Amino acid sequence: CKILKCSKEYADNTDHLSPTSDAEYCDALRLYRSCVDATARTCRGDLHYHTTVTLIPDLMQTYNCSNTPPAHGGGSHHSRPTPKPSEVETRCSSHHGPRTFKHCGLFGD
Amino acid sequence: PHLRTFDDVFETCKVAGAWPLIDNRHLAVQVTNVPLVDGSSATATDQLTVIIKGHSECSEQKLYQAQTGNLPASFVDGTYSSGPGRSLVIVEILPGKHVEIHAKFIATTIVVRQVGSYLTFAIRMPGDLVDTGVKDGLELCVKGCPHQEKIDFNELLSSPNQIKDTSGLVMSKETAIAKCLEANVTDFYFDSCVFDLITTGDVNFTMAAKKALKDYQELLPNANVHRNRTTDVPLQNKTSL
Repeated sequence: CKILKCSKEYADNTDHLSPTSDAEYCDALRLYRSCVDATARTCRGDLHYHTTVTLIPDLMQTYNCSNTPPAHGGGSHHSRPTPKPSEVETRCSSHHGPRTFKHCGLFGD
Repeated sequence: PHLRTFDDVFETCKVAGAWPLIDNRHLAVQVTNVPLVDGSSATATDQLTVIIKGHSECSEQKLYQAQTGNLPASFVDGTYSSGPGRSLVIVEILPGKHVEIHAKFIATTIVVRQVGSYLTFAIRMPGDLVDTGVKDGLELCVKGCPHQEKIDFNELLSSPNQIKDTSGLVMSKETAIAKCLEANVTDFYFDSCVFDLITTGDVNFTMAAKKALKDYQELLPNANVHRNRTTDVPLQNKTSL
C-alpha cells in the first residue's frame, strides 16, 4: 500500500498554493483521490488508507470542489459507489450549527 | 511562542510550562513550552495534548498526545477513528511531521506539525462552539496570554542592530529579515519569523512561520486578508531589502 506516497504528493502539490486557489486545490484533491483509488486493492487492510478516504471528501467540500471545474482540464477520477449512510452517520458527519468558523494557532518561539 | 487567538488577536508570550489553549465542553488542548536560549524568556512548544470529549452518539472520548520527536498517527489508545461513519478520525499527512484530527460531528479540524525541534498547532472550530463567555480559566486561544506573560517584541524588532552585541542576539536583524523575506511570510508571521531568528538563530523557525500561515489560510480559505502588521514596526532594513 503506497498511501503515504499519495499523501506526500498531495502535500507537495499544495505546498505552494495560495488560499484562494480553490480550483488548484480541487485539482490536487482529484489527483489525490485518483492516487488513493489506484492503490485501493492493496490497501484494504490499511487504516491510513481508510482514514484518507474519509478525509478527501471533507477537503473537497471545504474547497467547494463539486462546483469547481478542473483548473487544468485534467483531474479525472474514478467514481466509486457510495453506500447510503445511516441516520446516525448522517447526524455525526457534520455539525449543524451556524457556519462561521474561528481559528487559533500557536507556533514559533 | 506566537499565538493567534480565536478573535484574531496576535500575541507573543512566555508561557513556560503547561498551559491550556482550549477547554470547553467539546475539546481540551494543552501545550507545554520550554525555554530555548539562556538570557531570553522565549519558549517553544515541545508537548501537546488534545482531548476530544465524548459525544453520546458520535464519538468516544479520545486522547491525543504529541511531543517533539514523537508525532503519533493514532490516539493514545492506538485507534485511528471513532464513531459511526468515522465521525472522528486522525490522519497522518507526513509521518512524524504533520498530523490532522478531523472531528466531523463538531466540524472541527486540528493540525499538529513538528517543524524543526518544536510543535505547531492550528485549529478551525465553529464560532458557536467556541465559548468566549467563560470568565474563569486561562484558555489562551480564547483569552490570549495573561498580561505578565506577554512579550512586546516591537521593541526588539525596532531596536537598532548594534544592540545585538549586548543583548545576546544570535542572528543579525538584517540576516533574519532577509531569510524571512525569502520564506514569503507576511504580516504577523513575518514579525514572528524575524523575532524567532533573532532570538535563536534557528532557521527552522522560518518554516514554522510559513507553515502556520499556510495552516491559517487553508483552514479559513475564505477569511479576509489580515492587516499588514509589519508596517507597524519601523524595520528600516526591510525597506532597503
